[in-house]
Amino acid sequence: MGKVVSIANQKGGVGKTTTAINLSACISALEKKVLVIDIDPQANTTSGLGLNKKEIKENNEPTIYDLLLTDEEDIEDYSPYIRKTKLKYLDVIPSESDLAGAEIELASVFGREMKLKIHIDRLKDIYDYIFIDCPPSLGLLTVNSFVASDSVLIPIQTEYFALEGLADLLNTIKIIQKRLNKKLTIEGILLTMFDSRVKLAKQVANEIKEWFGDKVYNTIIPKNVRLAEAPSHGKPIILYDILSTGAESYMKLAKEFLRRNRDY
Amino acid sequence: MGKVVSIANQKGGVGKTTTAINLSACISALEKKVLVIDIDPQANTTSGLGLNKKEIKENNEPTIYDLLLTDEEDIEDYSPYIRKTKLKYLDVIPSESDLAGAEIELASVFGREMKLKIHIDRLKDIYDYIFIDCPPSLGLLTVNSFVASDSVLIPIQTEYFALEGLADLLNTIKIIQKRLNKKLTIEGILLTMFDSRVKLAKQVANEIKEWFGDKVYNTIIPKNVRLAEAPSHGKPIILYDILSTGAESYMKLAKEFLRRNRDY
Ligand SMILES: Nc1ncnc2c1ncn2[C@@H]1O[C@H](COP(=O)(O)OP(=O)(O)OP(=O)(O)O)[C@@H](O)[C@H]1O
Ligand SMILES: Nc1ncnc2c1ncn2[C@@H]1O[C@H](COP(=O)(O)OP(=O)(O)OP(=O)(O)O)[C@@H](O)[C@H]1O
Ligand SMILES: [Mg+2]
Ligand SMILES: [Mg+2]
Repeated sequence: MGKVVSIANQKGGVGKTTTAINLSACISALEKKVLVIDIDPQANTTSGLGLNKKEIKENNEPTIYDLLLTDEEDIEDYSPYIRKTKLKYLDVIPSESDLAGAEIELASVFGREMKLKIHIDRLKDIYDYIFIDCPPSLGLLTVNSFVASDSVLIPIQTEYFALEGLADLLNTIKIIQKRLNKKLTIEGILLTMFDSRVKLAKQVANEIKEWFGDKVYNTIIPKNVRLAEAPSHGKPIILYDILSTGAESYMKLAKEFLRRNRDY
Repeated sequence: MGKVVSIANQKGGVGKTTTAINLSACISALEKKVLVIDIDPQANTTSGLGLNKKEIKENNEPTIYDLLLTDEEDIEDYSPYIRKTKLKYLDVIPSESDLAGAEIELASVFGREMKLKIHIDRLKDIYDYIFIDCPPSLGLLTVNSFVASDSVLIPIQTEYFALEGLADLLNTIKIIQKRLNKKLTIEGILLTMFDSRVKLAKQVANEIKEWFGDKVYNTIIPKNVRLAEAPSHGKPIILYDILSTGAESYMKLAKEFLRRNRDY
């Protein structure tokens, strides 16, 4: 029975997509079956894993947008929605820019918060782990992801605005736990883009560790330009530059993630 | 008659808030009357200019959220919504986290795209410039900002995902121009967090200049940690560290912005 993890933080540019792509790639390299779902209209996980966004749009290929607007009774087979990647044990359900309109389209639909969960519950048996890359907001798409998930992994940049937004994120998680998904927990807090030479980064990191204790991963992702270059080649870091500190730190994170789930 | 400029890019973490705070602060230092409106539920511009988000929430003080849900006939006087800052010619209309629910609340309201414009049109005569800090999405809040604006200033980080998102942003601006606001133009493209030692940054910068020509500001904002420190002190960079490269570059941008508007 697969575990479903949302990768979320409404603060923009904190490393959600970079973590979704590279943590799922590294875990699949450890021979676990992984599905990553892109529920951000920017579709950065989609292109970062080598899929062609233009082709998906021109050929009208099915994406997460179509899935959210379809009832589960109407789907026999999910394979048209699931794409292969350059890694054997990693699949992806892509996103597209039309998804930006989904929040308004879903706003008045019955059971609008459950539109993702009804499909994920049918995919859980095929994968060991399902990761969902969320958009930078606490709107209906992120709420759908939280309702469908077992836990939330929170990437956080060690800067002031990122720290400030945590209270709102934790609030939203509490509300979802109370009303829509009792079992939702925090999977962990991941410090990203960390530059140990910057005083502010160390201060913010210390504050987060004080606040969250052992929920904070021991693995810290350093600033590493190879991580920013890899998406333009459509590859996760372990295929773009396996010797980089970026690849090393995400591999370390994958092992820590599995150990915390007693699966390594 | 004041000019209204949206500061927008659906890509997260590209410097929208940092630009909204510091460009408006620098222009007000050149003795133009400036209003900055925070329409992002994260309310980073609100706290970055020294307002206390907790107090606003506890005392139930009026914010942009209340304004969007109120008709213009019901407002005699806008002063309860407008706050003073540490700079004489800079005012701010704050945001709050409840705004995250506004997109769903407004979705079925008549004239939902015009909810901001009806108020801004009554404020235009009091200010020389009105800047609007947008959230990282192309949803109803950003659409409201585009409908209320004369132009859009696009901060962009010199990285791959930021470049990839530009096509969707330009598409949205075109749709708004066609259907809701014929006069909307692009104010300019601002390169932010630029590190001249990074090859990727130079490559992306060159691509943007080829694409946008003289729409790209000559002023480039360098990576400068003082810009990331200033918000935790609730001050724009010119009050936090006037001698920093961050302060220098935003002051240069303010003059270029005014020159392009034949106002300097
Ligand atoms: N550890 C790192 N070192 C260097 N660059 C990084 C690192 N992590 C992410 N980046 C780069 O920083 C930018 C922001 O990261 P990313 O897009 O993953 O964040 P995000 O939270 O998904 O953003 P959004 O809020 O827009 O969805 C990207 O250009 C990415 O390539
Ligand atoms: N030129 C710069 N040099 C160094 N740090 C910067 C610079 N500009 C912005 N930052 C920092 O980078 C982070 C992202 O910037 P900012 O919050 O302004 O982006 P944004 O586009 O408003 O993000 P969001 O999409 O979440 O609204 C912040 O922590 C900010 O302090
Ligand atoms: Mg992302
Ligand atoms: Mg912002």
